[in-house]
Amino acid sequence: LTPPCLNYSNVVKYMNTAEVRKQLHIPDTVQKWDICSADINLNYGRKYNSMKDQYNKILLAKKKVMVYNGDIDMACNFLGDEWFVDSLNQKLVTERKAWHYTPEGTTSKQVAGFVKHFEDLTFVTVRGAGHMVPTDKPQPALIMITNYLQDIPF
Amino acid sequence: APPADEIKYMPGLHKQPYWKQYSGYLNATGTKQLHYWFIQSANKPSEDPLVLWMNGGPGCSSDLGLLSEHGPFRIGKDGASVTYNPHSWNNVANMIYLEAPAGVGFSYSQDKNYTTDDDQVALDNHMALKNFFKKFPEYAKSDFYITGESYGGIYVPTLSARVVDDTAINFKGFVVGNGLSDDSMNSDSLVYFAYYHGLIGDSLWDDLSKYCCQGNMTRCAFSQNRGKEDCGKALGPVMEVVYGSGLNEYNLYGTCEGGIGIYFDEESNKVAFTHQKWQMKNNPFLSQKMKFIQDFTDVENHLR
Repeated sequence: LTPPCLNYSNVVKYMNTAEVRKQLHIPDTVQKWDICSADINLNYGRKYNSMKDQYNKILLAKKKVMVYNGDIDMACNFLGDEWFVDSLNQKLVTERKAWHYTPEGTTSKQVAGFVKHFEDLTFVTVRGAGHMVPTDKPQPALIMITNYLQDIPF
Repeated sequence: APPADEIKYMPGLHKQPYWKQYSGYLNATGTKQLHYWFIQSANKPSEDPLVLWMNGGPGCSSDLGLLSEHGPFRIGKDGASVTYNPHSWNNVANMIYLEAPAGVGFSYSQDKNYTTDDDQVALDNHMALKNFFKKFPEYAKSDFYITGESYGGIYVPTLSARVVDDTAINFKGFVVGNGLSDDSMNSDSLVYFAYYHGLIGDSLWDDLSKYCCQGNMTRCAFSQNRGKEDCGKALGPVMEVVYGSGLNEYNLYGTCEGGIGIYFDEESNKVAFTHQKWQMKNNPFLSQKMKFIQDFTDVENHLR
């Protein structure tokens, strides 16, 4: 079950070398490593069509939640997640606005994406990133997770 | 920390890291053993938060997140050399990468029973977490976050909904990246996304509006048009351009590195889909069509 258009053959090769398995303490009896398991995927029992109840439970407990989206992904596109976040009806704290970063080796501030703050809930887009945001936009991704963990305003 | 789990040497890496890393197994329910890879913070491990990361699928490995997304290592094209990622998230957090459910990556179950579901996965991951804190009691009081992407959009909130009730864990919140949050919203918005990004034209958009939308709705519920064949027919080309035209569905402006979403599998003599089948699964016309194609045998003679 290799996801289409992605090539991780280098990672598969690395993870299956004897030396790597040994250093990771993987017993010889354990299967070869692969990106995804078709067995699991095809026999998986989905129970939920929406995560609304789970989000509401966490938000009611006053825990902080962040939803982020690379804005050129079509597997889980940003618009659907923005609709979902909006549908939770949390109190809006800050209107949707651009957030910025300064690319390394430059001094010019660039738009990293857009952000909308609700009470205990933040929705962030990362401009020009696909499904795997930290792969596509590593610097903005690190800034984003740092802001979240350390309560730094975007 | 368990000394037996410490990774003493990272193959392919020129200079070994100054921070510690561990790899081993965590007990889940029954005979399930979930593989974890724990990367200590490069900053202040005792003060920095503890972050669990889960990739999606369902059935995909979180170690791919470590080695290609926000972990400290990048694997070279040769599959042997390793370099450092300067934007690793372990610059600010202690990171746990958990391969779940059992059967994914190096995780396994001694009874070889790999049938599972959302609730079972949440339970198993919770048990594995408790086992992690047993192995690493020094992190029991750390601020703890659950994060993930894609189908992690289901894994993360379902696990969080359990962990929030567990007073032994200092749970602070969760993060979902490009996650599956709601099937209908994810499917419906994709049609707007395709139109707004120029993947479909006005003529098809007019048909979609005509056959799939109702006047009093603020948004068109493309995925919910039960029994409306014209709507299903109009949606066909949208799905085709997104998943079957050679575009990279994970990165619209990126290159397609190979592997197509829909192909003929010679082993099973059937049409196989490698893309996630979340979209439009509630649209009866499209799901029926998908099932028909998937169940079709003797493909070579009939499905050219």
